[in-house]
Amino acid sequence: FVDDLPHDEL
Amino acid sequence: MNAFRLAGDMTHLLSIILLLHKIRAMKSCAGISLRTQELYVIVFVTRYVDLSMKYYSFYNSIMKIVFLGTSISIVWYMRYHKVVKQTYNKDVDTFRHIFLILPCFVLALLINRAFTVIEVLWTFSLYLEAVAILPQLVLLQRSRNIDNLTGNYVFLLGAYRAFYLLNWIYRFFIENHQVRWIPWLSGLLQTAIYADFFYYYIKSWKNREKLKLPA
Repeated sequence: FVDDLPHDEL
Repeated sequence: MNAFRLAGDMTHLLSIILLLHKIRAMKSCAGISLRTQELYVIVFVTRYVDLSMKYYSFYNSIMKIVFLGTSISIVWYMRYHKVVKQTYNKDVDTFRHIFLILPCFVLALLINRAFTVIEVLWTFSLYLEAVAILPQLVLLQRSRNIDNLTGNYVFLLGAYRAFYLLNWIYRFFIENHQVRWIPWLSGLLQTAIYADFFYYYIKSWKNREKLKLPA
């Protein structure tokens, strides 16, 4: 759960 | 990546470049809130802590470095450049930004997606960015005449997050239907805070008159 928290936006 | 997010990032980049250009070309930061600029440095530093750990794309990494570099250099110019710092009027830029930083940090500790350092800092940066423009807007209300570059800077800064709202709508319906309350609500609040500025900015643009915010 934790790892798939993407911060792929700026 | 979608067109809304790219438009948002480019608008954001343009606003920062415009401000940096104003400061370097005019050797002046009159009308700019140092408090807000310092908050933006905190926003970028806390949001991009994973810059060296996670690689999403070349674009993502290069933009993070540009945002960090430009926001830090703006604060450097306003604090330490021998000519520019003379044009900074700290008597009008009195917003106590600790009253924004602390509540946002406490809120990030309480409301987050996961209680990890990276996630709490990321959440804190979203909450803080939502309110970071307040010292600048307060300063504009106190300024008798707002120069065009400053008005355009604030407008572009507000517009970028509006593009992000469209980007989140797009991503929800087209991509992964993932609900992301924290960025969504923070971004909504952030854009709402600009509402009255947008109103006066567009009015002054339509009537070809000087931008003036009611005190």
